Amino acid sequence: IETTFAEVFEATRGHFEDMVQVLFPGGKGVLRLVEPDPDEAGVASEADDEEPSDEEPRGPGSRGGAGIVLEIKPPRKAPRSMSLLSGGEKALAAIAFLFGLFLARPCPFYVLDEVEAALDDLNLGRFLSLVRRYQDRTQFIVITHQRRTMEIADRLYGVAMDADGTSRVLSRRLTSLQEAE
Amino acid sequence: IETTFAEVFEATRGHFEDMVQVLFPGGKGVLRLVEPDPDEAGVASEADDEEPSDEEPRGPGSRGGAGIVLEIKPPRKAPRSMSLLSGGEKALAAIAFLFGLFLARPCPFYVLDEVEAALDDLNLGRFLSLVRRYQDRTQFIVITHQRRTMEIADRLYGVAMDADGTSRVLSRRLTSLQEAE
Amino acid sequence: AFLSAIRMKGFKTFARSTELLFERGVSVIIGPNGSGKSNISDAVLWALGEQSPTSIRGRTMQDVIFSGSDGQRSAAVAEVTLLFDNSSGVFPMEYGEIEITRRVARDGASEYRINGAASRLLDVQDLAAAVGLGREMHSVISQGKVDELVNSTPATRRALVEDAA
Amino acid sequence: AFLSAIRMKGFKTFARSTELLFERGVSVIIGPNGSGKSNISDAVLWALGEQSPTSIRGRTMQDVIFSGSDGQRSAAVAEVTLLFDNSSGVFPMEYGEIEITRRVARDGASEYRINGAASRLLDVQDLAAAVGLGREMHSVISQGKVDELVNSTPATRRALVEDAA
Ligand SMILES: Nc1ncnc2c1ncn2[C@@H]1O[C@H](COP(=O)(O)OP(=O)(O)OP(=O)(O)O)[C@@H](O)[C@H]1O
Ligand SMILES: Nc1ncnc2c1ncn2[C@@H]1O[C@H](COP(=O)(O)OP(=O)(O)OP(=O)(O)O)[C@@H](O)[C@H]1O
Ligand SMILES: [Mg+2]
Ligand SMILES: [Mg+2]
Repeated sequence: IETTFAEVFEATRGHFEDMVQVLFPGGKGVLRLVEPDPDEAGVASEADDEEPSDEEPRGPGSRGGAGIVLEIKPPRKAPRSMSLLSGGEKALAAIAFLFGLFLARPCPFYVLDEVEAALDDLNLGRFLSLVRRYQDRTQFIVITHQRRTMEIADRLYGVAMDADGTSRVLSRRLTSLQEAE
Repeated sequence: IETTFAEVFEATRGHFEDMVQVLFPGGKGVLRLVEPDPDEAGVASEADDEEPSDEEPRGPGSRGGAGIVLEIKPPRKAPRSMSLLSGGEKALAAIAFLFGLFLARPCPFYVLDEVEAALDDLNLGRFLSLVRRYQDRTQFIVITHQRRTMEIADRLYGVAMDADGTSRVLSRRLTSLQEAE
Repeated sequence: AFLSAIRMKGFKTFARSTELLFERGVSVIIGPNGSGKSNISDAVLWALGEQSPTSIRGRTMQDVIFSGSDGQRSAAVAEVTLLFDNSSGVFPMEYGEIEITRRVARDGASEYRINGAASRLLDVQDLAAAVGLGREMHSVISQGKVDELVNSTPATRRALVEDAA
Repeated sequence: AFLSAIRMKGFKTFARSTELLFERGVSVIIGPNGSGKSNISDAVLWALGEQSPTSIRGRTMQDVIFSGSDGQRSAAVAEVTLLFDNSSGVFPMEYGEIEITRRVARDGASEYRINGAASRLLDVQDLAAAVGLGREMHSVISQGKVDELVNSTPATRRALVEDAA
């Protein structure tokens, strides 16, 4: 039953690379382990690896252990610092990592609050195709303002602020999508 | 030519309160000056005023001077900590403050990068009405994914990633909105 | 396993007793700005033992208690119950249904119950950890926070994978 | 006064010489994720003297230099020119047009020109300050940063009003 970090990491890595193929067709994704660096600001780049710190014991066996670095090369572009990615590219990369983790070790449910807000039409379609692909394997609870996201719902919930300043919920099946608006 | 902080603050305050009437109809907005508190995390609330710090000289004449606190009471709700506001409410409050500053002291241009992403249909309409109302008094350069925002453009610019991985710009007047998509 | 119901009372804008029933598959929550959608997501995090008020946009833990509106007096207590279907036995308990309840009063004391029995925060956290929801609770992505997976440190990302292991 | 043109070469994804011509009123920039829209906004901030690489999503100042793609070699230099119409005399200079240029090479040295004349960063910042664009540059709101006005400290908000004064 107990799985090691190495096993889960390997599974996550493989699935993450597959997810990048879906979300960044023609692009490339990499997950790497790196020695812990207390100064690392969290942005993946080659420069970080050249500045190992002596303040913390290193190696996967040490407390904290090796950190996980994410790298994305969008199609046609050269790989570079993750901080320079666009709003939509960052959201997509995060979604790829989340689904990578999911495929390695599914959680029973996911609550996604407007995670697709920065995505353009094409990328929104790719994200929605992932949710539809895996909707039989886990439960997705998605909060959104996007019409196309509403369209993939099995069940729709409308939340409203009542006249007395408190929240009220109406729950409908998708057939009443028209009424819900 | 030189105006004092007090004059600009007063003008901003008055305009901010008006903007809140437009963006939160039935709600209320307040801008207040408070003594500088080095521990203040930046979230407006009554509690902060009860914990003045002795570490920094006080009063509007001191270095740094009194800070500006923002408070919003959305319609039907009781006023409370700004941190608890929703994504859309925070964006609206920020837009109200920006336009308050604009009406007090206009800048020659504003670049707004997806500032309306969190707004629902009704609030998006209120934001767009402000941009239209003041478009003769300043220049707005708006980056967006929203169709309704495109519709208020005098001039539309399409940016695309070329096959060689570099950006390319096409500029069209609004009459060619259809071609731009 | 899946989340079959969320019940809230006195929690943020859900002053009155509210019940959301879910099924497997895709549930989509919509509504105007400020209506309470993200408050539902906060309720899930909170009931699973979230200890940092800022993670649910508050400054103190009591910020989750409905503090009144133009039309309603403030509440004395906030309570959230999560009901999980456990027919697949994913949760390490004998029950077919797992009910987790968290409650806080104005004086700040939090109470937890699992299937009606008074429990400690640690028991709730252990239960969540058993289904891969560790302390990072990565399966709940809050509004504006999707970038975190990309912006966070390598150590944080490691913690997510460790939770899953 | 208004921004009548932005010219970029070697700046982020704008490897090739690019010119955007603007007029008064509302200009709207659209395009797919990652196409370069926010890079245009970064170019405006940068040309006005932005000193913090993180404010334009970089880690060093040279991060703005086009660093190559599948189809193009990297650039040695990044240059941005902003052209302002000054017929209303808002800018404190005698010219009807104000041209501000910033340039950086791989070794990191930034050069500034105002109407063709070599200038210092301070001169560019003074010019920007004269039209209310102080160090906070509040009139340029970057992606994901609109909340800052609400989340920032009272001192930051004061600085915005001081800039305007
Ligand atoms: N303890 C509380 N008592 C009363 N109201 C509260 C409390 N905590 C938060 N609120 C209110 O809840 C509202 C925010 O709700 P929420 O974040 O769920 O909105 P939302 O539906 O997600 O909106 P958006 O679409 O803008 O994200 C705010 O108006 C806030 O003041
Ligand atoms: N110095 C550089 N050289 C080459 N490419 C760069 C450089 N700096 C940034 N980029 C690239 O620019 C792209 C981001 O562009 P930008 O943020 O303008 O996109 P956008 O059009 O705003 O997209 P979105 O709609 O997702 O916000 C990233 O792919 C990034 O890698
Ligand atoms: Mg929300
Ligand atoms: Mg962008």
